Amino acid sequence: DEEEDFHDEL
Amino acid sequence: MNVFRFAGDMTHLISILVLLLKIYTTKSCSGISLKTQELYAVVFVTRYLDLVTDFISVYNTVMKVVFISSSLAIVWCIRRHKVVRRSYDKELDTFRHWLLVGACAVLALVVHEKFSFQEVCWAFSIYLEAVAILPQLVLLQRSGNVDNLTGQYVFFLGAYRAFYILNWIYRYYSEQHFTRWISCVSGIVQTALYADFFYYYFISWKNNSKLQLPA
Repeated sequence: DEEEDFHDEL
Repeated sequence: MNVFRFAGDMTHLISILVLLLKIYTTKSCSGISLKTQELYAVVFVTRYLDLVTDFISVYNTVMKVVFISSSLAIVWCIRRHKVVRRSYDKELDTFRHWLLVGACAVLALVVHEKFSFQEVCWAFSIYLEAVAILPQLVLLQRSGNVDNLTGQYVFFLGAYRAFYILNWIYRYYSEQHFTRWISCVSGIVQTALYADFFYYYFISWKNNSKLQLPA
């Protein structure tokens, strides 16, 4: 999967 | 979102609520390291820079606001509250925590996912969180006896990142999601730092005795 550009974890 | 991550976030929230409860009910911050609280405030501010730019979910935004505001409120209480500040163990809380900040800043400038302001700050906050508990653990060793709420605070704080490690394992197998290795390595280091605290916490719980950390 493409690298997420945001951090979905706290 | 999975059960491990939700449990981790709730455990983290509980640790903050226990700390607020201790300060509010006893009007005292004895046994609490201001330096660890300051490090956590820096961790949350530098990690949640995207609070106003990236909306991920209501839950995500609410938790970020709670973590930032509670950590700043706790630092304010220990520094400024006319009653609470008197019980601060200033002479015991002597860890040179700005050294930790400097070391994590240098490391983040060298080791990060992308060389952007937000990503370097994120890596910095991950590294800093891994070591933020050190002043608190040193203070507990120096102050000898640990009151229940403080012990529970540290216990929940350590447990939350352990749940996150389970979350990363779960996401790896179920979502083929490769958590950023910076989070993984730092999370493992962070949880490992609590290992001896967990051991003595378990012993005190088993023997129903006062929590004593060896000096």
